[in-house]
Amino acid sequence: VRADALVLDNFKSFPRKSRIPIREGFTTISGPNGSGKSNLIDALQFVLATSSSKGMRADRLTDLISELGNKPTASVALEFVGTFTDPETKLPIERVIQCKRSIRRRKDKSAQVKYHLNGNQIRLCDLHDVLRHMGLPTSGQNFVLQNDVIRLTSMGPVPRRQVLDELA
Amino acid sequence: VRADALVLDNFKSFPRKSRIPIREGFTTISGPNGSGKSNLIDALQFVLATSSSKGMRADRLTDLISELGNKPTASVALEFVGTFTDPETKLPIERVIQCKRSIRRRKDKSAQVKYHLNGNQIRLCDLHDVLRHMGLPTSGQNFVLQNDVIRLTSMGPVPRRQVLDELA
Amino acid sequence: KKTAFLEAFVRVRDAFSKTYYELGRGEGRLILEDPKDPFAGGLQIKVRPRGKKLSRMEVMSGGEKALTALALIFALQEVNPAALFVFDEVDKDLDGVNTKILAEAIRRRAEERQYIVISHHRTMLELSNQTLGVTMRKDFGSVVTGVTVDQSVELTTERAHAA
Amino acid sequence: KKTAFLEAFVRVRDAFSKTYYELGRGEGRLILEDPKDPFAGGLQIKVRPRGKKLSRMEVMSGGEKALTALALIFALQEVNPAALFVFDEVDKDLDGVNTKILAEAIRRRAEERQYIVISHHRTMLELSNQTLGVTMRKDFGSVVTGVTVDQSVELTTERAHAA
Ligand SMILES: Nc1ncnc2c1ncn2[C@@H]1O[C@H](COP(=O)(O)OP(=O)(O)OP(=O)(O)O)[C@@H](O)[C@H]1O
Ligand SMILES: Nc1ncnc2c1ncn2[C@@H]1O[C@H](COP(=O)(O)OP(=O)(O)OP(=O)(O)O)[C@@H](O)[C@H]1O
Ligand SMILES: [Mg+2]
Ligand SMILES: [Mg+2]
Repeated sequence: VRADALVLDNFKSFPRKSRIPIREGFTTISGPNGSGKSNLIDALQFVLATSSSKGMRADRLTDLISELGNKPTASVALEFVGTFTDPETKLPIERVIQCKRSIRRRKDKSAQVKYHLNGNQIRLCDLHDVLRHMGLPTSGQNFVLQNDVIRLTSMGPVPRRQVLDELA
Repeated sequence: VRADALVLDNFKSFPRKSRIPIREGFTTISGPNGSGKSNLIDALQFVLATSSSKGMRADRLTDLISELGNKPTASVALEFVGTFTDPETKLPIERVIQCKRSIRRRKDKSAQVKYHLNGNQIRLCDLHDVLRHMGLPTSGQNFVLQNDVIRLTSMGPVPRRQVLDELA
Repeated sequence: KKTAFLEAFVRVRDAFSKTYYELGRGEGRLILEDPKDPFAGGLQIKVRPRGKKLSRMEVMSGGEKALTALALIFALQEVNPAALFVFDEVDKDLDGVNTKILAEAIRRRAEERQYIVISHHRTMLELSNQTLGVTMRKDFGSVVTGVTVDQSVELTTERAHAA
Repeated sequence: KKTAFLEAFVRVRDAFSKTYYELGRGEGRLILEDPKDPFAGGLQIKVRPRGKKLSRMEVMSGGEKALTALALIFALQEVNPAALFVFDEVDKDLDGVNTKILAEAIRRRAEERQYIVISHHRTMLELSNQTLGVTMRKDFGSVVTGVTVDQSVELTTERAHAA
């Protein structure tokens, strides 16, 4: 299974619906300071539900809704391509799977969050089951965020050991 | 007054006596990782006595003595050029002033530290008087060390205000 | 719990020696402060960068420490593999030579998994399979332009600021 | 003590608005959380990068935060001047355009004082008056080679790794 595209809609500095292809292999992202590069990583963490709002540099989840757009909702979808065995013909076929996470700011400023898999609403624990099954990250360990390297180099011996605890 | 040269002798990764000219204006230092660039800044902090051993990335002062050399002493000298009025002729003359800090590791591993101004031994408080008089840094505020910028950006509001306290 | 930890530790320790050697031809060792009761102590990292003597993480330069941390990250990723990894400006402490070594290490791993790497270093962009440019347009917000390096397309937005 | 602090604060606050504007044409403000009793509260930084809305330090990007911190450092240096300033890789979060803006700001200040700046960015080296190259020779230790950029001497050691 591999990621195929990330689709942002009114998320952080991306008010317009943007579909971003993710190719196989080694992809680099470059651009000026403040242009929205790290926001794309936040979008990935958001749809995979691998981070808290603080880890996405937001005080509350509703801060992720773009201030440049004019609607109270935001969503991020991730499309995968996987090879499955067709139950009838028993032949391998490529299928596109889409998981999506959306958020709405209610009148009382609280957040309503929903998860969808191929258009059907599911719970967060179901989403994580599906992701784990496809070998995709369900914890933040696969994300090395801006300044994480410096944090790792200046940790003391005990916090450093704790990084291994999560593995066991 | 301006700095004119830095002379290292058996200090950190500089086992051989090295005289480094410091010109007027904007000097950049560049080189591969681990080549000794930040050690030059540590040498400046050492001779100006503006930092603790920890600020120079050493557990004890004796760790500053080069492990690549084979003597138990290290020293750093800073040569300044200043324009002074000659007491007799009342004309402005340029004079070179040298301040030097040296360290010796004793048999019991403790450190013996000495300060010299133009060859005459002086105390640390006299050195700081002379430096202050010449407009040279006597506190670490003029040194922005590796990763200080990131530290400043991730400080909370109170530690950030404390940076101003030192100014008052 | 202790046995599970020790098992994971041995695998990360062995992987770390290999990744540290891969990133700089040096020797790297992970050492538990208290091997009998690992949770009572911490984890020490002792490395010998090529051509230097053994030293602890604290005495090394900014770039040497970053390379050590990256070797540990790769070792953790090998022990706990996934299909997608993301790096956000992990090369900013590295000089040109070490950036190239890191880019090559990523490129090798990207044959089996997807790596998404944000970088300002031209060396990193040139060694990737494709580069996405992002710019901020006033009142429009962030815009992504797709561009493929392999066909050595002149990256106008990239060249201008990746210097 | 309080009066002395408030006096210093006003001078740094005014200097910061100027240096923040100098580094990016934006608006920068320093605000005391408790103006009546400054020691009871902290210091907030509110900035409006050019073309964006007002925001706090926490929401900004890595490069935008670094530029804000550098504006504060310059403001502190203006209020408490000295003859010599040292910067160790302060440009590593900056893209090419912002590195050039920072290099020009240093060059202007270096007409009256000495600035010593360690950097891997080619843009920073090219705008300085002179560059010192440092290399590590096995068993010899660190060696400094002097070189002057102004005569556009080809910096072989620099070019190779400053990419
Ligand atoms: N909810 C939001 N609505 C609109 N814009 C937002 C929102 N949240 C964050 N931003 C903007 O996103 C910008 C930061 O983007 P990001 O952190 O992705 O930059 P970057 O490209 O990673 O830059 P750098 O190279 O400096 O790290 C900020 O300027 C901020 O104003
Ligand atoms: N007392 C000492 N004797 C010999 N070498 C030492 C001593 N103290 C530190 N070193 C060496 O100095 C090196 C670090 O140098 P320094 O921190 O100046 O590198 P740098 O040029 O700033 O690199 P970077 O670009 O990665 O920041 C280390 O590799 C360390 O082994
Ligand atoms: Mg970023
Ligand atoms: Mg350094």
